[in-house]
Amino acid sequence: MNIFRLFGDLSHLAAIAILLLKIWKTRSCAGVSGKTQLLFAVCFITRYIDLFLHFVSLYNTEKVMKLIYISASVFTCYLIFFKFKATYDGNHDSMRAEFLIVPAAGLACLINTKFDAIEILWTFSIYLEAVAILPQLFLISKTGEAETITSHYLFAQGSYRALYILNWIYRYHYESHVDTIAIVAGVVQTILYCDFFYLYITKVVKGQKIVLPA
Amino acid sequence: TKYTLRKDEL
Repeated sequence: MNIFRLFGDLSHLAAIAILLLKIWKTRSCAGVSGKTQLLFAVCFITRYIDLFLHFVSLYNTEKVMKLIYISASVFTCYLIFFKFKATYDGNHDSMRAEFLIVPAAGLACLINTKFDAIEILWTFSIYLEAVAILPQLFLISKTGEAETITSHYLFAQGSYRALYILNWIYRYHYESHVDTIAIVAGVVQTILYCDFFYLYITKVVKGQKIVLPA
Repeated sequence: TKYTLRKDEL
């Protein structure tokens, strides 16, 4: 564990907490893409499938973190699609999730470290996570704006994988550890946030709201 | 560089 991965995971936890708080406090999921949250839930379940297969006692923080990620993302989907369904902006959340899931699954079968079920599921989860934020970014571009709290959520969510890139540089240099699939997908994922990061740093930090040129 | 197949990252 190094400082970059630690802050990366904390940033990821913060993102999940910010989104839950936003939906719970405002009792609304306006401006939040339900599809992105579903894709994240699928990512966590397929990536941490080992939790279900051979359930080992919760002996370390890693297992606890995995359970937190899975339960929080499933709970977020429950809030969006059931509890606060009336506030779900379905017609703006219109990116076809199949266009993300099918290519990720296909690519996972073609490019992977080892052709076995667990490894393919993990690879699928990595590829899917790289593009999972697209429906959310698409929704913001359609509505033309993002609530400030949603911007903070996106900033934390984007920072998590950006910090993981620093973690991979660190591990390459000090532990000669390389996981090409995770690195390439992580770089693609972070690149997708670039224009949002620019808007966030130039606008939200100055207290303005993000309004996209419609 | 050694490839650690064990997934030790979240």
